Amino acid sequence: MNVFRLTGDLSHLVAIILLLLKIWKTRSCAGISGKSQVMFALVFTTRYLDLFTNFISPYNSVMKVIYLGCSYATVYMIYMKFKASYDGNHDTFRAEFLIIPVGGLAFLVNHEFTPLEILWTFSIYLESVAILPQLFMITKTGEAETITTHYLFALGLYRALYLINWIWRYYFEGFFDLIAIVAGCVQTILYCDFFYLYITKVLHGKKLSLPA
Amino acid sequence: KNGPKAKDEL
Repeated sequence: MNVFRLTGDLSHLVAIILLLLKIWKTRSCAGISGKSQVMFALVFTTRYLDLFTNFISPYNSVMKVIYLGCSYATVYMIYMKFKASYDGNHDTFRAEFLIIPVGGLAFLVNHEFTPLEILWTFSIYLESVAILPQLFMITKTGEAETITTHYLFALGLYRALYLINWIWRYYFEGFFDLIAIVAGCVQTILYCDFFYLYITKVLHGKKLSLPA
Repeated sequence: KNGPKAKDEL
């Protein structure tokens, strides 16, 4: 464990909790893409199948349970509890255009052709594009609530920190995993546009609004 | 097997 991975995990945790609190406190999931949240729940489900068979550390297990629990709770709140506030008209990104190619790629490019490994690879590839429906929804609505931008910033920052973690681990441990690194680069690059808007607007007290 | 990918990451 190094400081970049730890802060990355904490940033990820902050993002997930922030979103949960936003929906719970405002009792509304306006501006939130349910499709992205479903894909994140799928990412955690396919990645943490070894939760009970492969114990690594209390930290690792606790974080996995929290991620799984929060992501399912978020999906539940969007599609059931606060369904009335779900903005389906703007959450129109075709998720199947992501899930199917990602599923195919996981079959073709992986470290080992076993079910658990393919599912893990699927979760890595899916996570790298899972935010697209959310970013697409913001371009459709032309704006985002400030709390939602903080959620997105923390979420984007987490994988950027993981990239540094992988540089660290390559340098000090000689470890590197090309699948995770390439997917992590794609994932972080997708946030660049948002990072620019977040830093130039939100951090200057402005509301994040796109030229409609 | 730890393999190329470390299972210890989230």
